[in-house]
Amino acid sequence: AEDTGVRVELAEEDDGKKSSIALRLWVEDQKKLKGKYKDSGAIEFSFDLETEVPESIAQEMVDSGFFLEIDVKIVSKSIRDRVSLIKWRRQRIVSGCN
Amino acid sequence: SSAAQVVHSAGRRFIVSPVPESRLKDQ
Repeated sequence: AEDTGVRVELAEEDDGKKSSIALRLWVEDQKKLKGKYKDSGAIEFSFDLETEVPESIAQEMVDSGFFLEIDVKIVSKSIRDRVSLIKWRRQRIVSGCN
Repeated sequence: SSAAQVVHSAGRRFIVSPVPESRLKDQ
């Protein structure tokens, strides 16, 4: 995944079953952001792998003042990259079991 | 302060806490 300067990780162990997971996002390299960034620290949130899309999370973070509108794409891409990796790992575990 | 802060937006909860120094790149 491209280094967007925004880090997204699992905030807790993924049990591979629950559709809702806990993620944690923070800015590792604020020079990669286009807008002025207020250092908010690590932002933990839940994400439903089946019903939600990263773009809506990123937009809510902008609406909450964590990021500027100009950076909504970079934030949603960072979340998307991590979510894709989690889904890939889950599928790999399932296919491994099969 | 270093305590976690909770922000609500559109029914979603964001929990904000300090990032450990070790996890920050050359900021």
